[in-house]
Amino acid sequence: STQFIPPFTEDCRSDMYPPSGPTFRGDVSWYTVDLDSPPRERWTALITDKKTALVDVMQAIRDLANAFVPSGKLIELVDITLPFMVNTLPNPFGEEIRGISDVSGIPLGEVVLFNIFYEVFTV
Amino acid sequence: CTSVVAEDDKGNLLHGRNLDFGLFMGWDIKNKSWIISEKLKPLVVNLDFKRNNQTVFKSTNFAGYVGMLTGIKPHMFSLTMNERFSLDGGYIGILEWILGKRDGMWMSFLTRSVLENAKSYEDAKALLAQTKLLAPAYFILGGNQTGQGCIVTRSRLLSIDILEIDLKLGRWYVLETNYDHWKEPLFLDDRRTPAMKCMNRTTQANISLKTMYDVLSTKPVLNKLTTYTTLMQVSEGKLKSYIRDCPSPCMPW
Repeated sequence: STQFIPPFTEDCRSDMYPPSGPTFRGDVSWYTVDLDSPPRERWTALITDKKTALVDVMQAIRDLANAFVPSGKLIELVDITLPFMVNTLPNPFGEEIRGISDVSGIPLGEVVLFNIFYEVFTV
Repeated sequence: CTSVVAEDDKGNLLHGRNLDFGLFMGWDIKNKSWIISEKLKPLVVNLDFKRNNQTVFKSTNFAGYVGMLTGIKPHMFSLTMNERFSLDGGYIGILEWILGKRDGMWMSFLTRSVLENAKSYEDAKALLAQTKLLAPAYFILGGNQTGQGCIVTRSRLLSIDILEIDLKLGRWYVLETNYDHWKEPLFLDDRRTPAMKCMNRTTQANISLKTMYDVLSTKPVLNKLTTYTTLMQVSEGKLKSYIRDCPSPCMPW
């Protein structure tokens, strides 16, 4: 019974393709990542393009963390401790994350958090 | 998340997924949406990873995230990853990592190295099944030959189960949301039943990337957490993705 609660569930859709209408926000742009370039430089073009949106999502995560710990200590902890963790990450991931932090201007600890969020989220 | 690998009646493997993320991470009352899910949508990109100017693999990703959740190694295999909940979860892996026990791998770094380095479907499956992880996960893998489609259910240390496509048993697709396939999903979050109902109604004769998109567009498989849909076909090396919306009324998860 929990699987049939229209309008939150619906019968099988058809003719949704090609994507259009209210459930289709838009296409996705393509970028090339050159694995022959140094890890630190691989994401520069992409992050230069997406810097504003990345800063935006990190601010939303910061706001969420501060909602739990208003003193800001949680974010402080992330900014102080996670940079040390980047040294322990296997190659090329540590260097790539440094490069993203350089280009975006987002603190290194917060870029590390973004990249290990799957493991952290289980908390 | 919902991931599905299906074999059509010509033996092609088709792989589709909805990437859902942002549960309980802040609800925007005015817009009736999850804050983080909406903030992630502008970051969705398709990536073509090249070496010697040759495509090694392609992926749909969030800019700033160096691991992989969705990808294809053209003409070889396709791979998606869905979250698996377990008390023996990632926080234990992180604690062990901090304490210096670093023989496990971070989940999305494993998927990235499999996409980058695995030489075949079987090679990929072995790496995903046997590599020690920091957090549990589901890996959904499609290949380039008939019968090559599976769900690898992983704890941090073990491969608990591998469910494969088996045409002799009438299993022409495998489908994973976020619950072990041998258990009932949480009754408040059963996206599996509606998804499988639509796959069964589509039938193997009619399955295509187009009809797979229909299944992934059916509520609650499409929900407020869905950021993008990706469709992949290994035999053609094709990856296509679309940023999604789920206007109200729509299931929050």
